[in-house]
Amino acid sequence: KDDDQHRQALFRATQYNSNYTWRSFHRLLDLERGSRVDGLVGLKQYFVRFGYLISTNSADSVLSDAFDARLETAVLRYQASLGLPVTGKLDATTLSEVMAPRCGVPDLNPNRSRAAETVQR
Amino acid sequence: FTYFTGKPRWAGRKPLTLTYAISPEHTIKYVATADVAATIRRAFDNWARVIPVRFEEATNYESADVKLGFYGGDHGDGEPFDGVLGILGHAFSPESGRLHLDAAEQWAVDLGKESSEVAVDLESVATHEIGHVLGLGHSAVKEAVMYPSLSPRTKKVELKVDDIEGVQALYGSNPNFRLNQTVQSETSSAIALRDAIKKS
Repeated sequence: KDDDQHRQALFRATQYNSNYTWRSFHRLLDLERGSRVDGLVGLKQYFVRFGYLISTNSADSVLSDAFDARLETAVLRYQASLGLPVTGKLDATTLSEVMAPRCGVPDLNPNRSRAAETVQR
Repeated sequence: FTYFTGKPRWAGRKPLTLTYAISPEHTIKYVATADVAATIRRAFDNWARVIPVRFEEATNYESADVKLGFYGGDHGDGEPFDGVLGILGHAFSPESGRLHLDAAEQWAVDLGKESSEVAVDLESVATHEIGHVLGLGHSAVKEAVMYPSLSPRTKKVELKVDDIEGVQALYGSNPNFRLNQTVQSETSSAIALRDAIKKS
């Protein structure tokens, strides 16, 4: 019961702080490897954008709604990089952070961004 | 703390002086220009206190080292903004000097006078983005200025030990700055928090 209350409180905070861009991610709460849910592809694009997932080609698994091993690795990296509990699951703490407004600079390999390419030239 | 790949930094003789300017075209209308300028000044001062770098406001935008502006949507650098909240801003690694803020946000220079639930503190985001301009990447320390996220109506402008150690490794320390004061302050805060948790 305590866990449920904690989760509800956390999620109210998440929704208050959630942004318009990533608000729909709240539907992904508690997903883990093996799940398949409409909208998961949006989360994968988020992880691609911020350096946690690398899209190799247009036909790869980044375009599917499956919670596969690559997404699990991305979630683990995300949690470790931002000092969150490392669970590999889309728990309330992780989703709360994902949905928070943030800086557009990637967290990992920031020089992969076009911004950095411009600098290098 | 982290750095961009290759650990780029601004080069030059010490004490290094960087000029900055706010775009006269790409700005926001609902905050007075002088208030925006004063807020950006404070954001630069937050970093100048800890490193031997001087930041001077330039009179000519085009020739400034650091060019700051408010842009909406796709603004031509390959990193389009996304409207209210989501991405708040971004900046480029040294020595690009470009610092862009999402014009769609409800920017606040004084949260006490701004009632919007989605107001974003300008000084906090500017301080974070200046960290990128100087060469810092994102931090895993939640309390650090260089942590990537910032909730609406939140002010986070005080550099933490993690931010300070990161930027001082690039530029050295401001001779007038004492790191142990910050360490003591953070330790006191941690003790107060622990006591409050115990009490509750």
